[in-house]
Amino acid sequence: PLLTRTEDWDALIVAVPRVIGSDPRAAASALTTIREALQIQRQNTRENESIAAVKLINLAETTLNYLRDCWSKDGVDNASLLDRYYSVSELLPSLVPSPELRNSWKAYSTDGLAEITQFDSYEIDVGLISFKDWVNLASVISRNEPRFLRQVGFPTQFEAVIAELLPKLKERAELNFDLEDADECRDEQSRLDEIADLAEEIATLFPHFAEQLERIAFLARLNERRVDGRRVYLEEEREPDDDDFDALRA
Amino acid sequence: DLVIDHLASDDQAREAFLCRCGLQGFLLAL
Repeated sequence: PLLTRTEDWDALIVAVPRVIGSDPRAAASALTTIREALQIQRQNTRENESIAAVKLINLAETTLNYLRDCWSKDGVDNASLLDRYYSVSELLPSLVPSPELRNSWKAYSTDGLAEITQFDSYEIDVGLISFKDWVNLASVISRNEPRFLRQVGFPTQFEAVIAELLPKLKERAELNFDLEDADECRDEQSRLDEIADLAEEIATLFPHFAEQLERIAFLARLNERRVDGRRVYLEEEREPDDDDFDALRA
Repeated sequence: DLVIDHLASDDQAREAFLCRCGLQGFLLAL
């Protein structure tokens, strides 16, 4: 009911920069909503020629163009937002260009790869947060703009640094920490899950190391099962707190 | 619902709203 005339659509299109600037989650929410609207419109083929259909495409293009300008200048906010950008672009009659990725790639690579040299496999905290961001960015680009990755020599140019990570990641995946309560076990389980997921994601990007990485993912999941056993044991063995126990019994 | 009814029946108010809206207004409109 808020978009009845051409002027309403035009007013909404004019508001795109304001909307995106209005909230840190705005770009993600706006892209999700536009994608849903485009998908619904595709199903209603009869409405394809209506003003609303044309204006919705116009709105989507304006949003993508605005985001592309912002990101080409300042870098992409995050990989998942870039993924949404590409998924909206696929629903448009003419493909909009990809954002300029060079600045983002450089920033993500510098931060992400620096973490590999700092990674300590004997630390319980895995870290590797920027590295994961870089891997996620590479995944999104490899699905949507693989030409760019070839241009920056990915994956060949990055194999040496990944080779440096593999033994350390394997060591961490197999490590047994002294976990003293069920919560500590749960935290370690989620860290091991993350290691397994990360190894699997790197495997899709670096086929050269796929076998080793799948092995690391397997070891991490095996270790996670072991920790789960420890958690169950600790939960069963745990002495109830005296006061709570008496109160409950009473 | 009252606000939407009002905006739906007033072209100028609706246009002004859409022109100035933030994220919530945008999502509501779409």
